[in-house]
Amino acid sequence: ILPQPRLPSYFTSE
Amino acid sequence: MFEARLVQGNLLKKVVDAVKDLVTDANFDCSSSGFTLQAMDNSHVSLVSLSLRSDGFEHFRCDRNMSMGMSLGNLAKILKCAGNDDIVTMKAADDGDTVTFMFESPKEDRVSDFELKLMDIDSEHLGIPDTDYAATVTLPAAEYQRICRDLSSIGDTVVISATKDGVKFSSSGDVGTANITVRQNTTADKKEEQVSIDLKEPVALTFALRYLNSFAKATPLASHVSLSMARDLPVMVDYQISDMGHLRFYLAPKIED
Repeated sequence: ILPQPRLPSYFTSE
Repeated sequence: MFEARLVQGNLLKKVVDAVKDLVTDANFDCSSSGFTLQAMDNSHVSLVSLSLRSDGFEHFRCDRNMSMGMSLGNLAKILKCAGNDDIVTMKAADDGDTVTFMFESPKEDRVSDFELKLMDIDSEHLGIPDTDYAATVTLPAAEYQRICRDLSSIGDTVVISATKDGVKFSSSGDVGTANITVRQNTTADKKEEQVSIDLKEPVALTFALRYLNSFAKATPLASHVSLSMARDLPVMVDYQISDMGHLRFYLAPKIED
């Protein structure tokens, strides 16, 4: 099973 | 104060029904430009972004930017009490801790109001950069829903690969394998059956079907859905809400070790 990356690693925090 | 009157009241119901299983509680942000929501699911794997522009409302007034935290489950319960053709008006005072939903029947013979308690929600707001996607496929929303549902009975993940020949959705599991290819068809008799593929370069990404299936709950909102993909970036699943804005979902691809 491939790991599921979380979204905050792709988008910047505002 | 905040006041927004939406003639197509059932649109709000459809939006909340589309996101309530993914996001439990969320902040709705109101400003003079409109009514928006951005929220991640509990595990921070997917993101929902709703935008309803103020000019899409029959009447829209927002004196001061405000953020209204709501339980989407409770909001759905309230909106369920609205008639399908009802006009919905939302009202909130600047310093209040409730939001009122007023439902008016089209014949103006029934008016009801429901007050929902607001809640304080800590939420992380993410900046989503403009992205040059390698491929965008726009297909009928019902077709996307069917593909996700059909492939879920085969496997847990789907590989979506876009090439000049079309977009292939592939899944495999204990049962076996499945491939569904949709090809560009911009000459379909009915506009709602059209498929368009905007391809800059071929791209193939793997996604968890569980989330893609959840996004398909927005199907009643639009005739079509667009999937925009770029290598190593989250897919954007975009439902355009006519004359008003959009409901978008983001999900990061699974990465090979």
